[in-house]
Order: sequence, then C-alpha cells, then structure tokens
Amino acid sequence: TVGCVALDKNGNLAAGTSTGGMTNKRWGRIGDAPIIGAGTYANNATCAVSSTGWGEYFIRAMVAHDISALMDYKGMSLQEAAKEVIQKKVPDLGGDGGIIAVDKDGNMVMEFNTEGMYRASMDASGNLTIGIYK
Amino acid sequence: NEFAIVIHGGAGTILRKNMSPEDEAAYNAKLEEAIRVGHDILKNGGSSLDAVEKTINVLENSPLFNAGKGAVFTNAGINELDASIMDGKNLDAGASAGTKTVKNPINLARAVMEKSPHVMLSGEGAEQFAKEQGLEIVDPSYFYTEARFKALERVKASEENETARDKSAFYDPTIKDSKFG
Repeated sequence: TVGCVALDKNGNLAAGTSTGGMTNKRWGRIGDAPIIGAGTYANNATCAVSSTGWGEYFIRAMVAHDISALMDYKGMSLQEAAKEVIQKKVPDLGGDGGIIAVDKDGNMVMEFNTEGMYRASMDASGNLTIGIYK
Repeated sequence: NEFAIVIHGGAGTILRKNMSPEDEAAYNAKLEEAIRVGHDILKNGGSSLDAVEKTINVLENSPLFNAGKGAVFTNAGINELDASIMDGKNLDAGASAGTKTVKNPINLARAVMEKSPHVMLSGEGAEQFAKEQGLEIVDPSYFYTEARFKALERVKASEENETARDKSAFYDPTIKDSKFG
C-alpha cells in the first residue's frame, strides 16, 4: 500500500491511497485502502490522512475519519489524535499499521505501531525526512 | 507550513536486519523521487489533488511497493488493485476496487470523483469506466513481479503444510488415509 497527503498554497488538503491488497486474498476481499473514512480522508477544517495496515481493523476503527473527528469534536491536535487511534484504538481491536497525515496548518504526522513504515515528508522550506524503521 | 506533503509506502515488520544496504538505498531513493514530484507541484502553486495523484503514480509505477506494478497476488494468482482519493475542500471523494488492468488506480479513483456521480466503483464496471475515461489500460501481466509471485507460493505452501499437518492428525491406519468426522 502507498499513500500521500498534501496541503497546497490555497489551504486545500487532499489524501490518496493505492494498494495491491493482501497476498493470497480470496473472495474479492477488500481492505481499508479504497474505503473513504478508513484508508483515506481529507477535510480542510481538520486534516488529510492516508492509512496502511491490517485492513479489516482499519475499516472497523474507521481510522482516517476517526483522527479527523477527534480533532473536530474534541479539539485534539493532529499528533494527539493520531497517537490515540494508532497506539490505542487499533491495537485494542487487535490490528496494526500506521498513518501519515497533515493538518490545515501544515503540521505533518507519521504514526505507526509496527516495526517499520516506508515514509517521507517535506515542508515548505524543502526540509526532507525519509524513514523506514521505527 | 504554507504547504506540505507526506508519503508512505506501507507499514509492517520491516526490520533493518532483513534489508540489504542496496535495498535500503533503493527504497530511500524512490521515496525521495516521489515526494519531490509532489513538492515541486505544491511549490509552483499546484493543487494538493495533483500533488497526491502524481506522487502516488511514482510509487505505483515502482515494483518496490505493493501498489500498481509490484502489487501482491491473490490466491488465484492475479493482481486486484484498489485506490481512493479525497478532496478536503468539498469532501468530494472517489474510489475503485478490484481492478486488474488499470495501470494507475489512483487516476481511476480521481476520475470516479470528478467524472462520475458516484464515490466508489468496483470490478468490471470500474474497468469499463476507466476505458471510457481514456485511462491507460495494461495487460494484467504488467503487474507481475517475481518477488511477489514467490511470496504467494510461500504463503500457499505454508497454508498447505498446515492443512497437511492438521490432516495427519486425522490419519486413520485402517483406511490408510485421513478422514474427517
């Protein structure tokens, strides 16, 4: 699974996710990547999120929308909301994975509870971060 | 930040000890190539939607990631691809699931969002829509990579072993075979 979230100069947020799914999957199994609210979500009022993880749990936890909702209804920061969902809600269900996100102010988050996540971020000044391991 | 971009290439049990320096360098290089495509679009005043689509295209076109070329295989030994995109400006969204011949599924998801009255299309209908929208259609073999196919064979073998092992638990010497129930 691959994903991207972006904030543009007009203050618009967007999120996208693309995947080949799960090895050896049968019966037309679909994971969270194409499910709006689970694998992908964007709302100019809060944040843009793209997920990668154990699809069944990311659907049940509605991960991407949940992070936006925690910001919207509980006033959490993007970092706090991402931590709450990825380090608590998803593992409590038995799932694992991670998200990338950016909020309306350009704050960037890469939160995951697995050994690693291929990830990179770049801000307006061109500061680049690339990571693979925890 | 006035603008910003973040990407991922998947999460999981990615351990330093399991990755050669060459592989690590290849992943780092591809991640940097992809994020610079999107950053340039944003820096030049482009839209976040364009940045998301073009950045993901780079990752879909690389065999390194489980998306587009390099996708994993289903039990039937084929590649079924899914994608979704969302516009924070108006909560518009598009998604496609289970396509086998659309080269860049994220482009299809965006076409569903912008050129259809729906949010999600799947399977043959999604493929039909992709053709009507003039998106690049490829032979399913385009998505094949040796590494992912071998991964499928490993998973199947381990599954069969398990069944074999379970089956041996029911071995009945009188019929010299296994019987269940």
